[in-house]
Amino acid sequence: MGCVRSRHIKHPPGYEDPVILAAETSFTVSDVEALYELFKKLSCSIIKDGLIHKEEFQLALFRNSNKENLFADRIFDLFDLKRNGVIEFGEFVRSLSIFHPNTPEAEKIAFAFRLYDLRHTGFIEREELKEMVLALLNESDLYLSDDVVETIVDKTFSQADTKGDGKIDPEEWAEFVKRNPSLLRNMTLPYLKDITMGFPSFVMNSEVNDAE
Amino acid sequence: PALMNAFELISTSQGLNLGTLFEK
Repeated sequence: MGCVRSRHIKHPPGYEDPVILAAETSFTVSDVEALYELFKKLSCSIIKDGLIHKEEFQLALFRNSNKENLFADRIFDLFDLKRNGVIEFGEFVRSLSIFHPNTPEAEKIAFAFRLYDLRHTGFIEREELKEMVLALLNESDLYLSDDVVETIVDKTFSQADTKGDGKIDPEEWAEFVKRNPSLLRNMTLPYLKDITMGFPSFVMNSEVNDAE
Repeated sequence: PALMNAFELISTSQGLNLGTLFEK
């Protein structure tokens, strides 16, 4: 239903008014409409219900709907704000807004913290960090001995865990990122500033009167 | 790699490269 192009217009569950989404995010109304073009494509790539399922997200990221990846799973779970197993349009826009160049750095820092807090304890713990390093090595077909992995994790923890209590809290994380700004590199997608250029067909499907 | 920050290593994951979503 949500996959049929039509001007009058049965939207899928989770569709939200672009005007409201623009007011609550870093996007303009036109940006949100352009994102809807992308959303329609992603949300109908496998299961044609106008919602992004995990397999569709994996297909878009990896060109492979079966590719398991810890970090893609975390991103999917964070985008799925209602935690109902799918990404709706409103969730898609609100979450992507964090990656907009104009979004305050504090929001990006907070999102990255939640991303790495695998077990939702409110802290990034040493075991979580090691698990993520091992996942990255596995994904990259890289081999490092356990001693080397331990050294990397220990060194990073000694720099980030300034209170020395064996876990990284949000305040320590924010300070660590300020000292290592490259850690936020993939939290900004410059392309989002020009999203209407990527999906010019949004003009044809716009439901918003230019005068609004 | 032994000198690398663990989070820098992690941030190279393909799963965190959302730019891929916009590739045609």
